[in-house]
Amino acid sequence: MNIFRFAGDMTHLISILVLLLKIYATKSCSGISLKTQELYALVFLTRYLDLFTGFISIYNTVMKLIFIASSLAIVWCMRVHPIVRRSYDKDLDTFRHYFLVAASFILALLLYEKFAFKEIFWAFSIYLEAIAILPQLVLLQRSGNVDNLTGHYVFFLGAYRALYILNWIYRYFTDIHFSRWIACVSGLVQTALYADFFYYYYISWRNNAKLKLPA
Amino acid sequence: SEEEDKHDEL
Repeated sequence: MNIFRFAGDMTHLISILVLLLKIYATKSCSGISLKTQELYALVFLTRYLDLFTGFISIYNTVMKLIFIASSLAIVWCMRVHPIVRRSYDKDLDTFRHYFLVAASFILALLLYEKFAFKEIFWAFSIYLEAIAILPQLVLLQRSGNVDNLTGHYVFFLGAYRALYILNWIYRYFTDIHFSRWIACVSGLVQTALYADFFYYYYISWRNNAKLKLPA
Repeated sequence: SEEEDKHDEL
């Protein structure tokens, strides 16, 4: 474990806490893409298949449980909770996310570290996580002005993988066995997708103005 | 070794 990865995990956790805060405090999920949340639940469920078979550390197991439980809880809130589900922007959240799942799965069958059940699903979860934010970014552009908590949620979500890139650079130089090309390349693509959001987030912070993405 | 290909990252 290194400081970059720990900071990345904490940033990821903060993003989830900010989203839970938004939903709990405002009893609303407006501006949040249910499709992105469903994709994240799928990412965690397919990546942490070894949750009960492998043991790395208490921290690793606890964080996996938190990520799986929180992502399922958010999807439940947006689909089932009688008050929250009413504020879901169903007619704006129209990204065909099934294509993202299919593309990631096909790529995982072609590009993997080892042709084994868990490895294929691990690679699938890595590719899917890289593009899972697309429905959310499209929804932000369509819904015009973005409320603060939603903006912070997306910012921390993008920042966590950027910290993981620093972690991979650090491990590349310090850990001779280290070779995570699948995670590294996907992580770069994932972070690059946030580039324009980060720019508009910075502008809104610098001008102390409401976050606004161009249509 | 078994250790190497275990995915230790979240």
